[in-house]
Amino acid sequence: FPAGLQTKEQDAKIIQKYLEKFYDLKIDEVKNPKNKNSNPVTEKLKEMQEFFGLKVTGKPDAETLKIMKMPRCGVPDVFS
Amino acid sequence: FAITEGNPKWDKNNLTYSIENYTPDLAREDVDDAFRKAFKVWSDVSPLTFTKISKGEADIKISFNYRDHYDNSPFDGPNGILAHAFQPGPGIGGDAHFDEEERWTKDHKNYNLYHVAAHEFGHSLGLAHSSDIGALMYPTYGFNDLDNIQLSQDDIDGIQAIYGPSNNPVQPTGSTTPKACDKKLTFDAITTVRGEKIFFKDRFYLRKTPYIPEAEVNLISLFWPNLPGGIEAAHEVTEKDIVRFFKDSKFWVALGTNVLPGYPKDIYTTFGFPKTVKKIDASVSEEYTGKTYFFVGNNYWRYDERRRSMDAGYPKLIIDDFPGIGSKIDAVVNDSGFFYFFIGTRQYKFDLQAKRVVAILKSNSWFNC
Repeated sequence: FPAGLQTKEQDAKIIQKYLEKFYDLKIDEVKNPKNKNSNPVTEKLKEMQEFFGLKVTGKPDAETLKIMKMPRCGVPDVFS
Repeated sequence: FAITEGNPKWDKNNLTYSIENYTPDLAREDVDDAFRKAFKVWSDVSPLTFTKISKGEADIKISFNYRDHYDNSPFDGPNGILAHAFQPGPGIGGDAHFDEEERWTKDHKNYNLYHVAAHEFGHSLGLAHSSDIGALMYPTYGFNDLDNIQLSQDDIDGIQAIYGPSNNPVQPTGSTTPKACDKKLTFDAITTVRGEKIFFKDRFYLRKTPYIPEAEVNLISLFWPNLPGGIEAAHEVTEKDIVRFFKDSKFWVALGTNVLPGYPKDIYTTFGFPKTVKKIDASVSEEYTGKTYFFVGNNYWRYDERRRSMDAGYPKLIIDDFPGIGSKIDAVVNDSGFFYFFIGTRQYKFDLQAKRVVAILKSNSWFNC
């Protein structure tokens, strides 16, 4: 199902860019995590879900993606 | 609220701003007006003042920009990121940039410049994003009110934590965001909408969805951008797939999330209320009989949706036909043959067949608190 795959790829890009921009996700840490037991993307997703009062799963569920696609201010929610 | 890391702030209270360029989306005077009003939102609740200058370097420089505008934070075209602003400081500090590829408006259409500007100026003054959905400093765009931004107490606490209280002898107060499990929670109105219940309180709605454990709280404007806050009564007419919203002597009709054109209309012409009725306290519609009940003070009216007229013999006293229900109902909603009357923090489950109250519940019993 190519359409679905494309959507998933697009969503993955949206998630990555969103977390980089607003939650200070470092792509180097994703590639080479300091702690092998924790995934930086999951941790940042949890942070974002907590901020927006969503169910904290660390997974990019529909509600999380909905918030990520909403128009917003470009200032990050958290600081490095 | 959150203050920008490092607590940056202006070391003076009298700040200047300049408008470096104008968007073609609006008349120049509308842009000026949007920014002036946006600054006023903050000067009303703090000791800060803002003066527009056209010569010399202003503390807060405002501009509309496309894509990469050489500040290391390029814009992304239509939607997405709408604007950004820098924390207090010299040079670029305090400056506010707006994405020129957005359509800027002075009404409820996306995106209202006054509203976005008021948020950005919060950053210019040292505020970071708040996680309070009702706060102006919440990071996503949610349109509130055409004329006046109602700051939440959270915003006021934030700005006053940085700059101190307002010089006004009467300290301003803001709205608070309702919490579903607050024991003191009361509602303005409740309606069903295509199978689910929506509860209204001030600028917000609450609803229980299967996706999240707690009730969802969000701005009414998210679903119905052109509805005002403070809806006083609402009901769904399932047969027509419409929802009616009432405030003062006006009402709006929505089909799904679309408020139909031509509204608001007055309640007198459409429903035949006498002019003595200034507002509707609560309303509910019954699918099977096609009757809609309007509760006003200690009286109620019954409207026939099929004949499109008020039934004869009304108003009647609420107490006569709904024994156990006092006057002045906040909200009412129907569910499985019962009317649920909300009065203050209590909820009365009324059996329409037996004509009696069968249970008294807390107002927020629907939220699994």
